[in-house]
This record gives sequence, structure tokens and C-alpha cells, in this order.
Amino acid sequence: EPKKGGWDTNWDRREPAF
Amino acid sequence: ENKKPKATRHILLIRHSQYNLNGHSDKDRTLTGLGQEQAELTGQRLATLGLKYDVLIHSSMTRAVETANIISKYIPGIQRVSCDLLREGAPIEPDPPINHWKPDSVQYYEDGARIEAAFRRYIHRAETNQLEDTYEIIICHANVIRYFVCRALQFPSEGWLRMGLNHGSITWLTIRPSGRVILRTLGDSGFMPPEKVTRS
Repeated sequence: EPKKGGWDTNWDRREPAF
Repeated sequence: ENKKPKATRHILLIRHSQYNLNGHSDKDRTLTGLGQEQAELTGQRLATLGLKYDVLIHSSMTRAVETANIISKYIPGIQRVSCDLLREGAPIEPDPPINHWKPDSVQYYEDGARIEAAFRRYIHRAETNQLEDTYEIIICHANVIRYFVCRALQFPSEGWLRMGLNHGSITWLTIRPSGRVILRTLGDSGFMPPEKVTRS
């Protein structure tokens, strides 16, 4: 989970780690 | 490694040119003479950048189609795609609100879902099978572009109306294979002579 106010690395649902 | 994106996507969002606001329906809201000149200038600018464009996607609204017709003259052979999702609308209630534009809740509900769907369709990192950087042109509307910018940068979506875009302006988003997003230019119309620049 991104920290509050932080950058969501899986913003486009294409982050390989997920 | 095969499942990791490798290429960068450059997305150039173009606001359509000036159009006739007095038209009864969308098909009557065609570009003005100045709007046609603006589209010519934007097309020349895109050609001067010397980039290899992969596709030109445009809203199905008349003013966007006409803008695309003019711009595509300067990028011969480019693939063109029309899209209903990119039509103008009310993406989300703006904060702070403005007095002279207050769509009802149904408008936000319908348009908001459609414009969000457009964002998810077009604004994302490269697919894993994309090997080279791409340059994609999307010709659409001010509200749509401003909403896309807020969403791409993970700024509050309600802030979309805090920005303004000139007719025929270029907004350039770069999306790295890591998912990092860079807004390179927002509403660039510096290539137009000042007397040709309009917003409404």
C-alpha cells in the first residue's frame, strides 16, 4: 500500500510486481 | 524480465481549435476560420518536432474531427482512430466550483465514468511487448485533457479546473517503463503568434 500522499506505483494496474 | 515493460510512451494531447459556439448541435459546431488556422499551426509544429508518430486518436466530436483532418495533412500516412470515450464532458465536480458552469449530478455520473474509461484506455505505461518508444497524438477536449493530467500525476482529480488550455495547444505526457510519469509541457501554444491564441 502506498503511504498516504505518496506515489502509487501500480496506478495503471500494470506494475509487474503486482 | 519478459513481463517488464521496456519502452517509453510519449502522449501528445492536443486541444481542438476554436469552433463556432452558436451551433445548435455538435455537427453545427465546426471550426471557425481562426480555428482552422490554429490547427494548421499545430500541425506544422508537430511536423517540425521531427518525431515518428505512431497513431493519431481523436474524439468523435466535430471540432476534434476537423482539427484532426487538418493536423493529419502534416503527418501523411499516420493511422487515425476515432473514439467516443474522448468526447467532451464533466469529469468530476471541480473544487473550487465556479458559478457559471454547474452540470447536474447525472452529467458527472455519466461523463465521469466515460472519461475515466478513456484515461484507463490511453494513459498507461507501455505493454510488455512494446520494444521501441512511441509517440501518440490524442486530439480531444480541454476538460478531458485536464482531467487526464490530474490523474496521471496523481493530483486530486477535483483540481482539473484550476488549469487552462489554449485552443490547439499541446500537452505532452511521458510515461516511462517503470510507470513514472512526467508532464513535459502543459497547454503549449508558444508556437502560435499571440494574435492567433484563444481559449474560448
